[in-house]
Amino acid sequence: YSTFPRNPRWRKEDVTYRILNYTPDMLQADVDEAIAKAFQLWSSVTPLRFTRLYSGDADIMISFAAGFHGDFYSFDGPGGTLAHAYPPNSGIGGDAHFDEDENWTKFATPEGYNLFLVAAHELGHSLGLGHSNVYGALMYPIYMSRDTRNYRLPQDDIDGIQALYGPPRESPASPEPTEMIPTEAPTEMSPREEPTEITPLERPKDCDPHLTFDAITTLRGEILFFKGSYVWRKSPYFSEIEHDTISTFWPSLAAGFDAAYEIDKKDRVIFFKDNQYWAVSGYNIQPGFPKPIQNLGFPRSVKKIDAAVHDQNAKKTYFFVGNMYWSFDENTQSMEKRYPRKIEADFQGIGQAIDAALQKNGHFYFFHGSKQYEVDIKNKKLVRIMKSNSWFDC
Amino acid sequence: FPVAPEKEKEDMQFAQKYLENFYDFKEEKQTLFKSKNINHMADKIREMQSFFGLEVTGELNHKTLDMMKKPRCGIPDVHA
Repeated sequence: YSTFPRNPRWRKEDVTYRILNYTPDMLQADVDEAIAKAFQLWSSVTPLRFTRLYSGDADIMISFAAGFHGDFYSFDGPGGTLAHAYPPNSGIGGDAHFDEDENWTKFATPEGYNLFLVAAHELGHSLGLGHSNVYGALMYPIYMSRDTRNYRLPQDDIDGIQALYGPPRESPASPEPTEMIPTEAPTEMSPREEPTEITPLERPKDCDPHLTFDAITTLRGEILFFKGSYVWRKSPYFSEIEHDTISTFWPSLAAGFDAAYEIDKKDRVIFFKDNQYWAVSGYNIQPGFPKPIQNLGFPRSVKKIDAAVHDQNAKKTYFFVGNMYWSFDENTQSMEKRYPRKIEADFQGIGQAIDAALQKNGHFYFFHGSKQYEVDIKNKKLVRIMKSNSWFDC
Repeated sequence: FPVAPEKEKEDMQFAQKYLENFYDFKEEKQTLFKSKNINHMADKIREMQSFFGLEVTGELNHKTLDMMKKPRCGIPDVHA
């Protein structure tokens, strides 16, 4: 990544923007959405918050223009230069201009240029980033069409913008700019929709002895630990525990999962929250979800579940509710008869409710508070008791 | 096949404009030595080739010209 000479950046966290005009190529609502999504990319990895204004002067003024448009860099007709933007400063500083002679599109199509992708790149300049020579980085100067449905900011761009502004504050920054009533002065942004009390204000430290988890699952060889909106990610591909938020991977899923498990043969992870469950494949949420948990065969009296774990060999999934558990046969897609049963009846030494469950290396790991119980899957015998965060090499 | 002479001149002018826009190339009008300008431009071509991970030759070859013709952002890649 690179920055401009003397590293110009905004000396404040609340930055305003205004869309001055629109391209006839797209619906105005789609232009608004593309720009808002572009800002969200940057706000989700920095302390910055973006507020849209409808009148007056904003830090970042966004406009579409063709040919000569009043600055020293005239546009050049279709192709060639698509857009440009100025580094942070007063006046034209921060402003982003898009060449109206291009065909702007909402989706990545060969016929046009995806406004979200180009806007995200130009806003990088508006925030102080220069061009990157890392192929595939958002700040790479050449336009590259790609699927933007689950677009994630590449690491080089995250490193660059955090070199200028630092990481997001501990409590998740509000990723979406809110629509403002035209006023002269920006007003406070509305908080995000999720109930914040389930998310500790600060991410608990990895080695906090009291650390507990809402849900834990494997995912393509990694292990994801969930607490509120926070995710600890343990991967065989990198040595450090990586910290993310749920919205980084699945922006449309609310924080605070109850349970999660992976069916690795189908490359599918199932998340549970209250009386609903979702299926995801990597970053993609499968169509047709969420579904009510009753679809799985739970009685109406079960409003939510505590934990879930999948036994790859037996092709069975165990669901834990209070001190009882159910067994779901993945082949027949139905709950097994003679359930629910008492957990303790089959898993010796585990008599209390379970927060989360994990299946790894031929063992189940049942988490309750700050303890986890390692159980041999075959004989269901308790092997040992460890701290819940022993996976973090504390 | 070899490029037609007229096309070649056109390509050179396109490349010069590209390097002026994005690699801070300034043609030295005052210089008496044409070769100095050509060397200066070759330096800039090398800089652009290095940025994009192309083979660094200083020559306006096909791949380099191809890269110059891709749609892109109007901000320079290097800053004066």
